[in-house]
Amino acid sequence: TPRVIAIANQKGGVGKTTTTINLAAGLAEFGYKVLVIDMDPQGNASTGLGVAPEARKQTTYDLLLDQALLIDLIQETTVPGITLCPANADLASADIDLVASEKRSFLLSDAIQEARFLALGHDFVLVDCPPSLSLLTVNALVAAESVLIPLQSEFFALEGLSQLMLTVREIRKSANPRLRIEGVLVTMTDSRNRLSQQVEADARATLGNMVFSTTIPRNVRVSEAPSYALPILQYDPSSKGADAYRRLSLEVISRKSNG
Amino acid sequence: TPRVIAIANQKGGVGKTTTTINLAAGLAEFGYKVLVIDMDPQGNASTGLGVAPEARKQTTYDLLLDQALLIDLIQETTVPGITLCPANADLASADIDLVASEKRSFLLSDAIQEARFLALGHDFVLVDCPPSLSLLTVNALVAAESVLIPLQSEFFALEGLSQLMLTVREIRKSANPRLRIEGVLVTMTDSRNRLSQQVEADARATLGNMVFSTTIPRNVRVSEAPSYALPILQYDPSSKGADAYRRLSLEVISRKSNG
Ligand SMILES: Nc1ncnc2c1ncn2[C@@H]1O[C@H](COP(=O)(O)OP(=O)(O)OP(=O)(O)O)[C@@H](O)[C@H]1O
Ligand SMILES: Nc1ncnc2c1ncn2[C@@H]1O[C@H](COP(=O)(O)OP(=O)(O)OP(=O)(O)O)[C@@H](O)[C@H]1O
Ligand SMILES: [Mg+2]
Ligand SMILES: [Mg+2]
Repeated sequence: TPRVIAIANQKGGVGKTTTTINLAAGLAEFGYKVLVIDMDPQGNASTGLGVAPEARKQTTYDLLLDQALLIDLIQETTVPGITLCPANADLASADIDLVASEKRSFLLSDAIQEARFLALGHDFVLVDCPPSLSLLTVNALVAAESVLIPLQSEFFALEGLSQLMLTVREIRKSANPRLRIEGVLVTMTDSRNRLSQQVEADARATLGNMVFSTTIPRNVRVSEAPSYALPILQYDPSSKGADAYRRLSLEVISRKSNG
Repeated sequence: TPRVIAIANQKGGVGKTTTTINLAAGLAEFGYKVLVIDMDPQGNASTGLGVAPEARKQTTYDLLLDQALLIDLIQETTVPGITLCPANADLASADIDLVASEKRSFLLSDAIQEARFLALGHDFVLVDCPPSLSLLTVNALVAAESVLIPLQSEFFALEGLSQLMLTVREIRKSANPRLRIEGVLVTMTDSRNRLSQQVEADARATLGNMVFSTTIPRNVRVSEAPSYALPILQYDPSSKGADAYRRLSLEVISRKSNG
């Protein structure tokens, strides 16, 4: 069965979507079959992979609310090897729409474990989460075997980390005993910036091996790529951003074998 | 009665908290009495104004859930002229805790209209919103006379704007007829970056006068200031970031007189 990784952090703008898209591209480049599930009502991962808003007839909302089958929602993207279950603004009402449902935290997990989807033989499922610890992120953490936490190398970034770790521990105790931390990824680093180096040093001091050795540098080509509906690996394959996400992909692939 | 401005955008990391803190500082520098209400469970505005997590005995959560009086929650900050109603992670459960409450969208509005608070004579109340269109942001939009929308000069930023505008229109029709757009503030601009200039040009082309003439440049001193629990105006008064937030404050002050 596929490895399911949630990409989550309630702090906004830390690189969750950018990491989901570019890690998917790195894994696909190494020959893995990857599904991206967009759990964010903003739909940025859908846009960044070339599925325009008007092409999202059925979305993750239908998966959660209408028991649609994942195999019916999956679309092609601009990148061979990566498929997508898109999202749009409807998803924003999922919290309220599902408040009475007993199984509301397990809907995504059930959808991924469904036989017809498993038969497609994906190697990885990456779930892009919105910037909150709401029901959408909870669904992703219940469905996932691990969570990858992008951590922007900025002052406010470390502040929310302990809350996120608490939530992960609660989910592991109550709903998903296999949930572990895939790793903490320091993003938008700037070697000339004292604060950025400080945040990375603090993260390594407090989290140790949980922090990926790969860090992602701030690189304008990375922020340009989504406007061409391409990951950085396709938009500018020799950029510093593309290199960093390839190295991250290798770390994610090899972490598994260390199980 | 005070001018109440919500600082909102469901896109994460666009500069909502940074703008709330530094606009408050600019207004205080011109002699206005300012209250900041932190509506974000991350509590970044509280930290950035020097109220540490252990000093937040009562928070915005108590205002919404326990009918606490705003006058009992207000604390001093590191800046004369700015007081704060702090937030912590408890606020994250407000959506679910309040789902059965009839008045759930009006709780903040009622708290701000309360006589003992009004008697304190604040000139401005700035409400820092979390990165979502949940009940917390809805409360801020119902309580506010206007909404200031930080727009990061990046590709994904424009995508969420139409959804936010729809929400503002819905709130104006259903709960708060006086709600208007204070302005759209282009943040983290970089004059050497083609994409940044493009996003600003697009914003001005589609939104016209709604966009403040002041833009906020990306300035590392701005991101360092919160680690000293100070706004940029106090941390580095002659920096490009401080200048920009002073100019923004003047625009906000003068917009009112144009009514
Ligand atoms: N390494 C990088 N270099 C330069 N820009 C980056 C980098 N990573 C991300 N960005 C840019 O920073 C912004 C925030 O990134 P992104 O949207 O991926 O964060 P997010 O955590 O998904 O945000 P949200 O919380 O809104 O979902 C985007 O405009 C993106 O293009
Ligand atoms: N003009 C600027 N120059 C440099 N860095 C900035 C600037 N404005 C904001 N930042 C930094 O960018 C990051 C995001 O800003 P901020 O936290 O204010 O955004 P936000 O919209 O409040 O985020 P969230 O969606 O998580 O609430 C912070 O680390 C902040 O210090
Ligand atoms: Mg995102
Ligand atoms: Mg904020």
